[in-house]
Amino acid sequence: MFEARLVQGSLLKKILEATKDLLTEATFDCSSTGMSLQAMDSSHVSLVSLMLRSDGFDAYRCDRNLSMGINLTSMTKIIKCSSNDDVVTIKADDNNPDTVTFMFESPNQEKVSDFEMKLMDLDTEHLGIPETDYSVVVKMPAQEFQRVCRDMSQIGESVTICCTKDGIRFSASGDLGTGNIKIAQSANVDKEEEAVVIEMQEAVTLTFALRYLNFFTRATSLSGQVSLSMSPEVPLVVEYKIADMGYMRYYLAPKIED
Amino acid sequence: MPKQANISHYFKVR
Repeated sequence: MFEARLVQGSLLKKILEATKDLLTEATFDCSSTGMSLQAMDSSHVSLVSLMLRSDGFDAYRCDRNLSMGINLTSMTKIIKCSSNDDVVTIKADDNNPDTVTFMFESPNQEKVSDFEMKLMDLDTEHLGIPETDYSVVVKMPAQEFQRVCRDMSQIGESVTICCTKDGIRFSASGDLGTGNIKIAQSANVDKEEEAVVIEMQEAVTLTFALRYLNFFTRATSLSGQVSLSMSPEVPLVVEYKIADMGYMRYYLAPKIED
Repeated sequence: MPKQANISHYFKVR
């Protein structure tokens, strides 16, 4: 028996929005620790990693480990049938292993819907992600990062991110010319969410495909802040924390000189 | 032109 109840049901809409450009299907792994998902995009350039800890749910029961192969397009159709203030419960029954049920309850309990969705048999590969001490970790407002990625993609297909202790510089070039956006570390901020904080061991310069960075920024509604972790010659980690529950992380392989 | 690397080049299949 698996049952996970989320009063803030709209969170699932945000999570699906945050994966839609990268994934069409994925396996949700459910265990007593929580629900997680790890999947590469179809071109194997990036990796999506979602963690929703069991203690972040309003009720959670998972008697045995369970892998649910889910067509995310189908799940999106079903989750769209919920209202933003609905309580969502995800259920899977051991006697019926080929389906998952989504139950939506209106806050006043007057409307209750349930949708049963067929599961898929997915042959997914899990990648082992090594623990890494990153040379640079930048925390910045998620909306600011979204804006930078959008603006840089007006200029070129790639962005070079250069991070020093003074700030983070995004540069792009293309047929029309070049663009640079430099964001300094905040001197002092009233609101933590508006801060730009740079933790640095050594300066790093890396180049990434803007197409993917723009896909990642679909997660902006999940968190006020985003963190960018970088080390020379390894994938960038873009992390959006999901309050009191876990995270949505994206790993993006860098562009490397031929 | 720099080339796009593959993510599984960095993270091994478990």
